[in-house]
Amino acid sequence: NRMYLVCPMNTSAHVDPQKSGHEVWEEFSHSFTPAVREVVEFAKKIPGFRDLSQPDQVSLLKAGTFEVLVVRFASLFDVKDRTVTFLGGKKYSVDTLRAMGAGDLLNSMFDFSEKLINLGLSEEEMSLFTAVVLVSADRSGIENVNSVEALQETLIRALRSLITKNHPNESAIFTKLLLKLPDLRSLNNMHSEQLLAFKVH
Amino acid sequence: FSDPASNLGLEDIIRKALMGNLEERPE
Repeated sequence: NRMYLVCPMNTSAHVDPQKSGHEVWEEFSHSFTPAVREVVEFAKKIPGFRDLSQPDQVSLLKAGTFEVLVVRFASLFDVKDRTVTFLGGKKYSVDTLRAMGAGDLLNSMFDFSEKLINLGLSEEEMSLFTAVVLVSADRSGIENVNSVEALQETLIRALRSLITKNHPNESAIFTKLLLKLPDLRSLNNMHSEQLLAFKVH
Repeated sequence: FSDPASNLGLEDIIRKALMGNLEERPE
């Protein structure tokens, strides 16, 4: 009954069988913590984010960190080669990950990454899109919905303006980007279910 | 399992990073 960690936020999918469940969890946590801190640092730089109440900043980050990481690490999923590169640099084929127990979430991540990368966004566009992903007024636990909504609208307007300026002949890109938001929610839900299975295991 | 972020320990990491807790940062 070997155990594998098929999330690319790990350094490797292989788990040392000598390690206790707690040690495995600690190692996993150690892997993703720097990435989470980077998301927080990114959020701090979003104009207006620090003006939100502190509980709302925490709620947005709690709810949206996974989705931001999905956008940020879309390039780990190589659609052409059907491989996933883990943060430690190890590359696994889809077949290998499937044999390790990866399920529907893996396919969904590939679909999402392919569609996002195919939009060919610049770094600036991707960054603004990521800010829109994070600042969503309908996350659970938001106290001051109006403030978050106002910031969200400002960010969406800025994204639309930037996309329109950079892609004058591709007006559908902005719509396609907004349609990625429910896709990310869906991935987030699937991921939460996987986490539950992992914790139960 | 309504709060996966808390279960992962994310909330603690997020709070510390938001407060700029330098002691918690990796070297």
